[in-house]
Amino acid sequence: FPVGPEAEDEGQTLNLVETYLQNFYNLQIDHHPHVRQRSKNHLVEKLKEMQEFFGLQVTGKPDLETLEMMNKPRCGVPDVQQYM
Amino acid sequence: FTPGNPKWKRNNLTYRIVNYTRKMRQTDVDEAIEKALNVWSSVTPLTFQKTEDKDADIVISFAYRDHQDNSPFDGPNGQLAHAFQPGEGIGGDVHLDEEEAWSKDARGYNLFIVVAHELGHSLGLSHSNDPGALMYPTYAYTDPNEFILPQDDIDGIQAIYGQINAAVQPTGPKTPQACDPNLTFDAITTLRGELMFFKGRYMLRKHPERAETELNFISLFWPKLPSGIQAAYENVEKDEVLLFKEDKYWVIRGYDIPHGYPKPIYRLGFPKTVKRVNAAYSDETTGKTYFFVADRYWRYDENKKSMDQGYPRKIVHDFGKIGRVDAAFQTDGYVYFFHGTTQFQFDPRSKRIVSQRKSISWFNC
Repeated sequence: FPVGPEAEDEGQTLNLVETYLQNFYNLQIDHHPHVRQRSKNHLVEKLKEMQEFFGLQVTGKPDLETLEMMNKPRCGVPDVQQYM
Repeated sequence: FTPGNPKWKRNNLTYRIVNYTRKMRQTDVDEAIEKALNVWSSVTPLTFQKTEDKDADIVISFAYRDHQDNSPFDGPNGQLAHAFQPGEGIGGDVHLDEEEAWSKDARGYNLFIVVAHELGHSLGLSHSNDPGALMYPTYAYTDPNEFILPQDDIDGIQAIYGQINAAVQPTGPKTPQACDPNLTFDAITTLRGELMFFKGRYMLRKHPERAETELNFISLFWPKLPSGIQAAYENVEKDEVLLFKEDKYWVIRGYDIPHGYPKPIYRLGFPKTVKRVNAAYSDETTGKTYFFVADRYWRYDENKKSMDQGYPRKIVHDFGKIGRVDAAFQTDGYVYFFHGTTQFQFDPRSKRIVSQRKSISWFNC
């Protein structure tokens, strides 16, 4: 079936969040189905780390303020990790 | 700090500019980079010498998408630039995304601000979570002519390279904390039902229905406004806010500053002896605006657009012992005067001070 707009949005949001956390919070992603739950927990932990860094409410969810911050133009150097 | 505490082993460093962006004149790029280097050399023993040698310590270049350093750029906006910590080879180098709208002013992305940030990485700093720091990860415009390296960044870089050899050490602006009991304000105004507290280059924004206080740079909303606003008031009927600094004032309507501002305050009827306004508030029920200057105040009629006769008058005569006024605003029928960390609630009907409280009482601390 054609992907509904909200599902499409959800996919885009997840993609934005994953890419941001990979780039700046060293999120490692493993797409194998059997480790999906662990990956999801890992993503939530990294999301909390990002929210903590920016002084946002630490919800572990991609809420509006968190997405706003992720969309801001910024430096490409990670926030938590050595950059070599 | 960057894990492993990387730093340059010597203080006299070299830098090379490999190429230029087509978005700016070459001389403007050179000037922006030189000014950015000076941000750091003026607070540490570091010196920067420009060279054409291939093995310069800090190599600055504009790059496009995948530029062979395992960190491809992402096109306009998003990631603006990156830099590498001190070290051989790519260490210390600064890469700027060629696809960004680089500028020497408030348009697009100001090259000076971004390069100054990236050079912090080149010298060994990582990101700061102080929203006012230069090393904060997200971009925020500051007029290069007004830029002063924040204290957070000075502390960071001096912890790596030490202080300058001078009797007086440079200091920088500290980011206001809404619940700092010593917080004082430059100016305060209502704005469309919200409260705006001005402090240095910052503005604390408080919406009556929201618990938290939002901290922003003034330049985020009004890039053309200077920092250090000294007085402000809202003309609710005209949906305007007037902001004052030294002998000038600006009108803002939402995000816009109409053409022709700033104007001299003497247009409002002040005598030339007045050099600045300390505070102002406007009473929308009477159409009268009150301007506070040292120990006196003027009353201005918004309808007649002129000062009322019989002014200035002594503040103490009509408002009681509130001393010099730093900031003032009116809401819910009361006037709130701020003097240092003290706030007076004044009832214009009974013409009396009805309560006194801390200046930060509006921030749910």
